[in-house]
This record gives sequence, C-alpha cells and structure tokens, in this order.
Amino acid sequence: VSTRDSCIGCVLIVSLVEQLAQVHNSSAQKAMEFLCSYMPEQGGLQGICSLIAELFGPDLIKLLSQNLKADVICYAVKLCKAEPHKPVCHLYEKPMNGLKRTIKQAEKIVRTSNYMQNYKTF
Amino acid sequence: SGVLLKICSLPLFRMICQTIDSSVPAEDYDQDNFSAFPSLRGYHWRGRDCNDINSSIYPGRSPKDWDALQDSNCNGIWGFDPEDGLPYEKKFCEGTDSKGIIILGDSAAAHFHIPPEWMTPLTMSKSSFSNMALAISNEFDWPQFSLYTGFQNSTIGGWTQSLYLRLREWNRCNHRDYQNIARNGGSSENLQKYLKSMARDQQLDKPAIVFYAMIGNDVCNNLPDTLKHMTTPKDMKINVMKQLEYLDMNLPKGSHVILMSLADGRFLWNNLHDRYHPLGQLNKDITYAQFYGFLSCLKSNPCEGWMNKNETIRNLTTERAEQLSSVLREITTSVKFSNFELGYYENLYQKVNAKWERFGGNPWDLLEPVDGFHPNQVASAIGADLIWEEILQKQPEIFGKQNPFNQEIIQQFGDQGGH
Repeated sequence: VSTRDSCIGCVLIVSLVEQLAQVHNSSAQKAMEFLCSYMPEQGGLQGICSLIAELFGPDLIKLLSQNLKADVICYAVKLCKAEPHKPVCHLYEKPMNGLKRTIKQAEKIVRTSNYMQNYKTF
Repeated sequence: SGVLLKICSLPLFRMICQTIDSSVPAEDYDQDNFSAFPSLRGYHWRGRDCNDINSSIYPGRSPKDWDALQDSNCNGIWGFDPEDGLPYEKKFCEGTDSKGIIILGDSAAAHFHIPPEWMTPLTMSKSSFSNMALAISNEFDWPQFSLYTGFQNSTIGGWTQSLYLRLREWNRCNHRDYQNIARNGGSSENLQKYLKSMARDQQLDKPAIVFYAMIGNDVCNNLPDTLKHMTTPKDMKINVMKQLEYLDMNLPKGSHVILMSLADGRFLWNNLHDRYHPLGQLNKDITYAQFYGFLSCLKSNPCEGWMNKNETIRNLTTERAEQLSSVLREITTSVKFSNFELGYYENLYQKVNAKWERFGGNPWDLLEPVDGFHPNQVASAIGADLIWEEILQKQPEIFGKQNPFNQEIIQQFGDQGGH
C-alpha cells in the first residue's frame, strides 16, 4: 500500500477513535468497537473494520493511552513513513518535544508488539 | 494506481472498479447503457431504463410509432386516447421541442461528497454510516442530487434543484432524459477516455443540451511543481476541439453544447484556511490550512495550486484557469458545427456566492466541509436555478418552448412511472 494513502487513512481512523473515546469517556478499545459497530454490514464493511481493529488495536490502545496524536501514532505503526531528507508530514500541531523525537518514543512503545514483529518479518 | 490495482483484485471491489473504468452501468442486460439498477453508474447517473432486456427501449429516444403500444423512450407517456384514437405521445409531445440533458464533467458535476457525519464523533451513530455502501458504489458521488442531473430529494443536506428537473418541469415529455457523464478527476485531458460512454444515437434519439463543465482539473494536480503540469491553452484547444468534433458526429441535429468556464478556486483558501476542518472541530486543533498542508506534504493534495498557503501560486493558478476559459470562449465565437449550436457560460460560482450572500449566507457554507474543495449541495441547487434563469432569458431557444400539455400529462400519467 502506498505510503500516502495508508497514512491518510490511518490518521483519519485513529483521529476518529481518539475522539470517540473522548466523547464517550471510554477506552480506545471500546471506541474502536463503537466505530466498527457503526459500519454497515453491506459489502463486508463491518468485517473489514473489525479486521483492522484486530490487527492494529493492541498497538493503538497502548499509543493512545500515552496521549499521542494520530499522526505520531501512524508513524509509529509504520502506516506513515518519513522520506529521507524530506519534512515529516503532520496534520496536528507539532508536539512540544519535537515531531521526530516523539515518533521515536512512540516507536519504542510498540517495538515488541506482535504486529510490529510481523511487520518486520514481512 | 498500484493500490487501486490491488484493491480492484478483491472480489468486493471488482465490479466497482470495472464500472469506474468504463463509466457505463454495471447492470445493463440489453447493453444500451441504461440500467434499472440505481448505483454502479445505473439510474442515479442516467435515466432509468424501463425495459432492460430490449436495447431499442431507453430514455431519450424519439418515440417509435408514437409509443401507441409501448413506452419506447421511458418518459412514462404511452398508449392512445380512446376518445379520438390518437397516441398520447403524439398529442402531448409532438412539436414540443423535447430534449434531454447531458453533462460531461468532473467531480463537481458528479457531485462528490463525503458526509461530514462520518467525521463527527460527537453525533456519530450507526445511522451516520447507513449510506456508506451506496456512496462507495457511486464512487463517492451523488449525481442523483447534482446541479445538472439531480432528481431525488437530497438526503445530504440542502435541497435538490437541477437543470434536468427544470427542463422536465418545462416539458414533461423530457422525463428521465438525463445522462451524467462525469468522473472524479475529469479534465479536458482525460474526457476522451469516457466520452464514448455517452449514449446518444444521432438518427434515433432526441436532441440534447450538453454541458461541458471541466471546472478545475486542468489546473489542479497534486504535484509540488503544480504550475508546470497544468493544461496549456494550446492543449486545451486541441482537447476541446477533438471532443466537440466527436459530439458533432454523435449528437442529433438541433442539439446545444454549452461550455462552462473554469472556477476561480481562490475562493477555497480565502474562505476556509482559518476555519476548523470537521475532524478538528471537537478539540479545535485542525484548520483547513493544516489539512491542505498535510495533503500537500504527502503529495495527495487534489489541487496544489489553489489549496496552497502561497498566494502567488494561488493567483497564478487562477491566471491559467482564466486563460483556459478564454480558450473556451474563443472556440464558442469562432467555430461552427453542423449538428449543434455552441454556447458559453461563465463565472457560475461567483454568481452563486453573490446570490447566497444576498440571502445572508456565509461563503464557506457553499463548500464541501470534508474535502474543503468541492461546491456543496446548496451551491449546486442555487447554481441550477441561476443557469436556468440566465439561459432562459438570454437564449430561450436552448430549452425550447414550454409544453402547453404539461397539466394534461400529469393528469393522465401521474408521476410518469417515477424516476
């Protein structure tokens, strides 16, 4: 999947999950369940959503609990990729500690996760 | 394109991808390019086929034997009056100058729209996404509510008004005679690829009013050096002439083609840049300037020239758009065709905004909130009325005469079989 499409899709979905958790005062896991339950069953859309939640859910929960923004999270799970010698693309304001540094910290949080291990193998 | 190829190999999306590629209905048993199925380029895009197993029955054709025995043009008027034995189609439609509407256009003409309720967690529920499958199967376009060919009551805010509805109200014989040949990303450069999906038989069908509305993609691209990749006036002339020649070979005599000028997209930045994007409304943390910048950084900005913080680039983009519009105007005054009259309509959205401001509206209420790029339902409905009124005043021959039998048609045929 091309970086730009996966990046936009990721930032969009993670932002929604983050805001749903905020609105419902719930965990990120619950927010993901909310989002998938809202999807129509036609065309397997709900199934696709559940599959994505299963794949990325554990990492997203960990990262969202650190109050990280969606764009930083998407770099951490490698759905956004910074190109060498190019600025790091971000939707939200840059974090206080700097964007690159915050992304590095986020990457450490999920380094040992199942998804990231499989990602590296792939 | 690589991503698209992979997505398109999935069974779920195969049919959608084939439909996007060909721009003809996915479900069309008689292969006449009209369908009885709504989405996947079906009757949301072209008048509903009232007989999908007979390719000589479809909307827009001249009636066969005055439709005494069957409705050959699907306008809901058929049979004969038992009192005088005359076919109704002959009684009500003969000599009334009936004709159809065809739009050759881009995403604005197809009415691209991503529902803002998909991005608003505060009000999000299962019903917010109930239209998602329909939106996907219509390529995120809503031609059934659009400026040129809308016919259903809007379910996406605002109201529906369209040139098709006005033309149908003007002459009920025009019922179901519409075709929306528009595509996301459509431009004078790529129209040739899907122009052939237009269904009009020069010998058998009624004349048509064709609107050519490529209002931005000739100057819009996602490349950082955007100015270098815009259509040049020279290429614009070549492209449009080629397409008009194709139309001259395919449109029935007595048709009209109206070239619409390009939009001035500076309106986007000027009215949106410091406002919050739907995704940023909850926490007041994403403005359109940030949103445009993020898309540009990823090289996914649909219009680098206008959705850009650099005022010089925005002005140069408008300058090129004006040059391309001048090409269209010049063609209108200098070239003649055998089967249609050529016309030109300019500055639609400036006129829409002026009218909206007279109503006390804000300019940003005319734009699609999610993409921050397209005119929305309100702009489309106002635009339809403006075009109708102006053409009716300046060139009434384009729409033909008002049908004096409209009331009798309604009395006899009710809603003419609906849409």
